[in-house]
Amino acid sequence: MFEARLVQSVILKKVLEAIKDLLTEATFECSDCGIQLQAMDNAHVSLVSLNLRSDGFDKYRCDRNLSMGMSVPCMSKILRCASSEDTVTLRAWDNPDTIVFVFESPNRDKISEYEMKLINLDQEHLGIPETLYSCVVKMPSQEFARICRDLSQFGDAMTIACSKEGIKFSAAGDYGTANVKLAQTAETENQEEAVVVEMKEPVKLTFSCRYLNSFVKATPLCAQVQLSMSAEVPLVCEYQIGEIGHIRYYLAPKIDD
Amino acid sequence: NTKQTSIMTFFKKS
Repeated sequence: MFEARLVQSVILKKVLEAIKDLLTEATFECSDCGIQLQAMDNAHVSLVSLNLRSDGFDKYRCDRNLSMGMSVPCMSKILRCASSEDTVTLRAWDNPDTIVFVFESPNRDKISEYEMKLINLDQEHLGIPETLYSCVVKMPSQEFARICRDLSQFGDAMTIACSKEGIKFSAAGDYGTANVKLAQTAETENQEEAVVVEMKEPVKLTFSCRYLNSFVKATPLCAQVQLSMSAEVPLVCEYQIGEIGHIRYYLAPKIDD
Repeated sequence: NTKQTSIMTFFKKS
């Protein structure tokens, strides 16, 4: 049997919001360690990697490893039926063809059950090589979301340049150009507002704005986002999910034609 | 002009 309970269903609601732009279906791998998902978008430009550790759940039981193929829009619809204060329990039997979502109100006077059919997916699993990145930037996630939104008005692509001075985002298009520079913040008490650059070598890479604007749908999950970059390899855009895990987005760069 | 690369160029099937 598989059973995973989260007192804060809002976490799972936010996770679905963070993946539903990119994925239409995905296999959730459940094991003793927790729930993992790895899936590419349809165009194979980006990859989403989600990890929810079993010890982050309020109750977790997984008697045998399960691979559950799920429709992301359907799962998203179901999670929209949960109130943010509800507790959520995911439940499936061994060799399941359905998964059940149970939502309980805080005083347990309302219990809702939604059963969703699982789908058979033959998804390709990719090996992500261990990489030491040339630049790792931590910055407020809302600021990153805002920059992605603002710069995407100017062009389809955004260049991210990281140096010891800080991080610079730029876009160019028919209307003109846009540049936003963020300096590394001094030691600050408010870590959520900090911009921290760890740089071994400067990096300059160009990425599709459309994908970045999908990644920033994860903003409600975490006050900070971590961007890891090296020349000519995919960007890693990572959000911590409370004490339970993380979501990482990998985005293939655009290169000169 | 830039062209979009695929994530599969960088990460191989495992």
